[in-house]
Amino acid sequence: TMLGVITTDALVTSDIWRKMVQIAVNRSFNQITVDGDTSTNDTVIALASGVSGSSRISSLESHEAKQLQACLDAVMQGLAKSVAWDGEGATCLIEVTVTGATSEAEAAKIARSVASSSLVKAAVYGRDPNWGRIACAVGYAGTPFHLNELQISLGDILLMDGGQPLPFDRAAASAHLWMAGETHGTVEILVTVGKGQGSGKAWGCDLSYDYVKINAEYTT
Amino acid sequence: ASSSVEESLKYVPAAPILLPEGPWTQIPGGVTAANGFKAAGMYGGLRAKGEKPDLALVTCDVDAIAAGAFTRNVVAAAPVIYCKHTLDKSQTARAVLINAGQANAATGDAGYQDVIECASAVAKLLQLRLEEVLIESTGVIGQRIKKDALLNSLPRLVSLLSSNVEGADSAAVAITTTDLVRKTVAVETEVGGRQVRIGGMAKGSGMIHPNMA
Repeated sequence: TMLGVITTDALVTSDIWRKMVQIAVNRSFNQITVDGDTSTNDTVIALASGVSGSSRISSLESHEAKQLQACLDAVMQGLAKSVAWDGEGATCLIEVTVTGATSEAEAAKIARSVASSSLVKAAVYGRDPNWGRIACAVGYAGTPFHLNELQISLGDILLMDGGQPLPFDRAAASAHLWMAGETHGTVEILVTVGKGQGSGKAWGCDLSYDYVKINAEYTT
Repeated sequence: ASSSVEESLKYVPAAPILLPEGPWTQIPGGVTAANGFKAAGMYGGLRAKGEKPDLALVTCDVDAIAAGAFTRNVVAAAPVIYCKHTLDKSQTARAVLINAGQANAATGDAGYQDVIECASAVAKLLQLRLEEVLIESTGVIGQRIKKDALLNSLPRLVSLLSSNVEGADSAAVAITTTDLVRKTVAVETEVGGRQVRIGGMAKGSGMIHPNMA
């Protein structure tokens, strides 16, 4: 289960605040995954006291609303990434960035498909730069794209371009994964699916033996 | 109170800071960083094992504009159903009570009644209306809240409320379950020429694939 409480002293009308919170949730908590199980209890409550003395925000299109939205997104993303980083049994955070999609929503869908893949997660735990599993998860995300525009990188290492697998330094790619695992750091997976303006991110973690151990012992 | 806070922090270290870069400055504090908020966390005897804090309260000094995002799982926990109903009726809230230990999910009508009783007790202690109190629960699914332990702990929990960083940290610890770190962050930024603060806390480690609306 993930729970969250967000507070701000900004002054904002009720309908705008509710819209802003849903947008931020979609860009953060709804883009994380640890094990693919959606809880019965997931909740984020966001409270705005309005005592900062700032002017009241009553339009999503106003400059002030955009400033507050960006900050709200950042706070929720920071917390959401911490949840994924702390996934049960995880040795590292996986950050998937998708660009070139037709919309933010499409990009987000692809990113989460990759972050959710048990095979990608297990490959990361195995320190295996398995571009095939990443490509597979991009493919079944439910978003059409031209295969010949697919590009996949692991950190700075390009694994696939123009839909074609590339020769790459397997030892260096594996070392990127080892380093992240040893330091509980971040593995970066970058995917491009075209030339659209839509981009999105999702966060997950690797899948280790400890995940099964923890949940075999945590019973209803 | 100070020793209680130190005691709670020893259980769960702070999470690494994973805040995106932008025109904001990270500041100390989590849910209490923004003006008008207080928080507390304490052990109330709800957990099956150990004495890690398991009860948190966040309050606002004024009527706060309230928003919520909730799981779309059809088998929603009693606190989720309660909060959705409450936010349908009310645009503001003054308090959020959170317990760890029992999720109060798949607990039927009795579980829903437990939520009402817990929210009512908080409302009475803080002299609020029932619809100004929101509830979140986490823990073992299928178990009702240890209500007596929770209700007995509320007066002390209220007495621990503080607007400082320690209040926010102890609340962040109290909402954890299998988490290895506490997740809390706060930033300050400029909105329309005025300094505005946003803070927050979260928990989560397993059963994580949110789909909230």
